[in-house]
Amino acid sequence: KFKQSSLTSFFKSS
Amino acid sequence: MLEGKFEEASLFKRIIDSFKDCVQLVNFNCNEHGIAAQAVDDSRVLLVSLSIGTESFQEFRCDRGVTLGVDLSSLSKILRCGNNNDNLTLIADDTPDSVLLLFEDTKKDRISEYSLKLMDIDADFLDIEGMEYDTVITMPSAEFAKVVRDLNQLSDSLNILVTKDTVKFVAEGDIGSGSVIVKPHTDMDKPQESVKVELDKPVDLTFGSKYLLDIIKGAGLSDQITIKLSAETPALFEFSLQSGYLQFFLAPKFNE
Repeated sequence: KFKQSSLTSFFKSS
Repeated sequence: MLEGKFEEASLFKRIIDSFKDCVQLVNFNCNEHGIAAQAVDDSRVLLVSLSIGTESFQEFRCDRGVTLGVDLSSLSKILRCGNNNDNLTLIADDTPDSVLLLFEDTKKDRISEYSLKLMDIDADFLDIEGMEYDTVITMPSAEFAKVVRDLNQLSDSLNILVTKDTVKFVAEGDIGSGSVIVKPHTDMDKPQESVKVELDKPVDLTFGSKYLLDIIKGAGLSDQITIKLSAETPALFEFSLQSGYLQFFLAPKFNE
């Protein structure tokens, strides 16, 4: 089963 | 003060229509280089990054940085009031409560003026610079849109596999499976029909179809789409403007 990842686990927020 | 005049309102309409369905509240940052915006969808899976360079405007001036916090559904209502080939000028002062949209029918001397109230939007900014990619695909945006629409009927996930000679799109669902293979080729007569694949490493990534359906709404902006992929990182889908771009960053799905 595929699980959707989130952008915030790749990009730092500022 | 911001004063940006589009020769045709249709350009700004098409830009806004390309991403108004995936994000609602957007800060437009205006400075001497043009207008830029970044926004993430509510699920934090899809990020939109827009840059409209000054060359996309017939006239542009912005002496001091101005931020316009806009509800895109409200902006769309106003944009529908202008005709596609009207001139459209966006006007805002240095600390604006509202932005003025001025539509001018150059043939009939009709001028319509709308004021859109601005909002304070507290959005965090994601640092998307400096990504490196294993493969870069350039292909006709209409062809990519068709692949996404077709394979979406089979599955809520779309698998993209890139090797040296092929780009393969695969969908596997309850009713069956489908795949489309696109091979690189150069069309001398119609360069916009060409498919180009630059490859450092083969890539195998899976994305949510519903987000890809949002992304292909940008296909009206540009004949070609550039897709940048790298293992286990968000993909970049880019539509070029005459000056500037509309980019979508999409987080992949992972096999658990």
